[in-house]
Amino acid sequence: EAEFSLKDEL
Amino acid sequence: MNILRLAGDMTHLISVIVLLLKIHSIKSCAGISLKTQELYALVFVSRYLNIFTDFISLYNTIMKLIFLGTSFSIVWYMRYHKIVRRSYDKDQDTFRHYFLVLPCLILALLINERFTFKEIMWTFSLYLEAVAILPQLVLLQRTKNTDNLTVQYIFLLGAYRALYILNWIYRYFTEPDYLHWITWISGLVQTILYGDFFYYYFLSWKNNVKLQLPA
Repeated sequence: EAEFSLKDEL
Repeated sequence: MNILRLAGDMTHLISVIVLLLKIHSIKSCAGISLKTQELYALVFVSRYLNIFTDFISLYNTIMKLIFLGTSFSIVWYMRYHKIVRRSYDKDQDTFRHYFLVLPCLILALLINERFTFKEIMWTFSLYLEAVAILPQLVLLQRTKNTDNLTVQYIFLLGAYRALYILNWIYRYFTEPDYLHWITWISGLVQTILYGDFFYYYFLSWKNNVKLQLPA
């Protein structure tokens, strides 16, 4: 799992 | 990407264009809070730290670059452009914006999804964005003759947040494991802060009079 989740929103 | 999210992003983009248009065409930033604009620049810097490390999509990268570029150019115009800066209502724009930054940073250190640098900065940006409009709303309340472009700019910013909430509801019901309490609550707080403004916006629109927030 990426360290950085969700983040496809601006 | 769903239509609500796209509509939200486009509304956000248009709000920035409206503001830049005002600054460019009439060489004026009257009624615009530099404090709010500086907070937005800080919001985008802390949120988009992953811009060159995590590739999501071309759309995502371009939009991030646009929001970073436009927020800094607006701050630059208001601070340094020799004509534009003269129209800045410095004496009215007195909200102490650094009082918002520190509590947001502390809150991000305490309440976050993961205790990593990028994650905390991302969370900080969410909290800060939620309250970044406050200096602008205070300035709007103090300004007697607010021009139409300023009012439209604030309205579009609020509409962008409202559309994002609808997007979250949609994603919650259509995507498995889509659960982001921190984003949702800060987004909700942000939209609620616009509540009063929206009320008077619709009132002025209905009665066809200039918007003025009561003191």
